[in-house]
Amino acid sequence: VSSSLKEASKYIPAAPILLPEGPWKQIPGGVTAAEGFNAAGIFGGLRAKGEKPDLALVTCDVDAISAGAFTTNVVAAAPVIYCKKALNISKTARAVLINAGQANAATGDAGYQDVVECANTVAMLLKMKPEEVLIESTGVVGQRIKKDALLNSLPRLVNSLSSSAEGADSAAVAITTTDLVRKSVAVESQVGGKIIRVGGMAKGSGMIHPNMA
Amino acid sequence: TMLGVVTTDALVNSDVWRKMVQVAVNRSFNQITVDGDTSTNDTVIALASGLSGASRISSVNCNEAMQLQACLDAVMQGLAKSIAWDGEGATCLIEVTVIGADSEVESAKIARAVASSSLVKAAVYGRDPNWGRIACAAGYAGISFDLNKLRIMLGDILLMDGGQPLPFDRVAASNYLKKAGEIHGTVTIHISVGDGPGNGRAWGCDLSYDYVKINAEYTT
Repeated sequence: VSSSLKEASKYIPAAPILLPEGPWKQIPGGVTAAEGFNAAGIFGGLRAKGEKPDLALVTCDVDAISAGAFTTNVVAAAPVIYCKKALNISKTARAVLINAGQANAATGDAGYQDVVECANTVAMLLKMKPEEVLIESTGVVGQRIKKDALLNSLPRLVNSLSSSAEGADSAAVAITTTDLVRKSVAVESQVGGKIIRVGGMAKGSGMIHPNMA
Repeated sequence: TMLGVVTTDALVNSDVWRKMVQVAVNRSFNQITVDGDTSTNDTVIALASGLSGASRISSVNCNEAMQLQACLDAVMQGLAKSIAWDGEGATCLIEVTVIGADSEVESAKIARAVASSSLVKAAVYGRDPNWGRIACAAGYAGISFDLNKLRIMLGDILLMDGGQPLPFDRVAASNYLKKAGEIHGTVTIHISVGDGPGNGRAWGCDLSYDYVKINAEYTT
């Protein structure tokens, strides 16, 4: 698993991260730098072509306090609608599943059912409640996700989860579309005299003018 | 589309965390632009495990909350800038800072209007220190300000002051843009619109032929 994550994380170079100055120290690990988080990115056969990793999962060992910001585009994608409902039902979450290749946007009721089925399958594999699994999708607008390929890849994705930096970096690759670099960063700082860590990953290169709320 | 996942081991109440995340999103991802198209899928999910052992943050108005907010802002800004840096066809990151408006929101709105301007973006790609286009974009942002207080700097070259265009070294200004493009670096545009307390920033990238090429081929 470790070697495949390492291979996946090296698929594209890391973006230069221009962090503002402040009382923090940059540390490796992206989304897995903070205590309790695991991640993985694998090739699930979702992209139109090539073998770049295209399926990522981030999990937390405990019920994590959750928050979300979502596009205000009226034609919101199925995963956006699903996540807003999930965050209204539950204040905590345990997992985020992200697929690249198809955006599952403008896909109607069938697209929404695809999201529900993916969340239910991840929840079953990880022994969580479905509303604790959040979903993000990116890729071609108007196309439904390649659900069979995605569902068949989930056991391998779950088995690849790792709290290592490679886990975070492989996930940062798997969420990209036309990006030329993977975007991942983590910092360590003090809050109330105790060390805390904040980390993250992102993707984006085109169709970029976010207005999230 | 932009997607983000942010994690922390800080211990924070749900309502406080949700407020902090939206504030950080407004100071970062909601201040970037590549092409002016707001996606159907833009999402940021932020999870707090509470496993750091730090004390619980139960109000936004305490020191600990401000310390965590600063870290959250920094991580999200670092990621947001990397998205603008990697804009399709981009050769450089454009950072627009606006000071002097009546509020952070107003300054941020002017900054984003300038960063979003196709004419400003194309001028940067053409290595053209086109102060007129920058002033024009600031002017149509929807925020009123006294034109006689408009000041524009490109890098450390003053192009306008007191609303008046100034004589400046065009070759040096163009070379500043050329150099940034050669190293995929950052072009800074600094704008002052008055004496108000509001400061804001936005990030974008230049507009190249490749943007059209990439998107003419990336079809549904």
